[in-house]
Amino acid sequence: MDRASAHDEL
Amino acid sequence: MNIFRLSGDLLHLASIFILIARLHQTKSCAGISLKTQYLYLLVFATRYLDLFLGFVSVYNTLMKIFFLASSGYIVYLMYSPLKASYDKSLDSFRVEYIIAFAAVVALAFPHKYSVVEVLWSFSIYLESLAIIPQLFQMTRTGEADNITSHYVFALGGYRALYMLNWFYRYYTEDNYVDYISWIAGIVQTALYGDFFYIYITRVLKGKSFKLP
Repeated sequence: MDRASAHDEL
Repeated sequence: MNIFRLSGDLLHLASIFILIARLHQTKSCAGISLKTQYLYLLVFATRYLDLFLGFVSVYNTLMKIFFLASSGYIVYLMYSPLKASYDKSLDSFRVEYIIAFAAVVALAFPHKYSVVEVLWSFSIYLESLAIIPQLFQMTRTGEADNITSHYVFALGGYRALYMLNWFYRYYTEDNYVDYISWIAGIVQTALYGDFFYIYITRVLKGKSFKLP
């Protein structure tokens, strides 16, 4: 998973 | 999603409701830092640009819209209808330093060099420091009314729960780690250290928030 695009938190 | 993150988000939501209720009930924004509220608006505006770029979940989208709208509403309340009760001389922390620091760190250590990623990093670092003008004002005046201290406690509690969430995610999601969120989150939670102590030893025992 691309960490940088995984902004799933608020 | 896990219980720590959900509780953290709900506490964050609660903190905003507490603040709006406080502003409505007292019809005054005395004791609340407008600078901190401006910073939160800037935090949400720079982080939630991704509303237009991708979809995570209905929950995620609704919360983002709520945080953007509520922070805009709070700034509006303090700026317009409640302006007379705002004492600028007490809210004297120089936020330029916070914004400049967050910008420099965001430019130095983003996950990736793109406009959205740098703005995202900026918003994370900015959020970690955004409470400083509020804490500074409480330290300066030496006191806060109870509902304001509940507000600040809910905000700090939300961040503390997010740290538990990251521990949980690290162990359950194949060593998931987002070092920017972690570092900023630890700094942010640490900033509340003294406040938590006074809140627990005084406010929870029915006394007012007063510095010794």
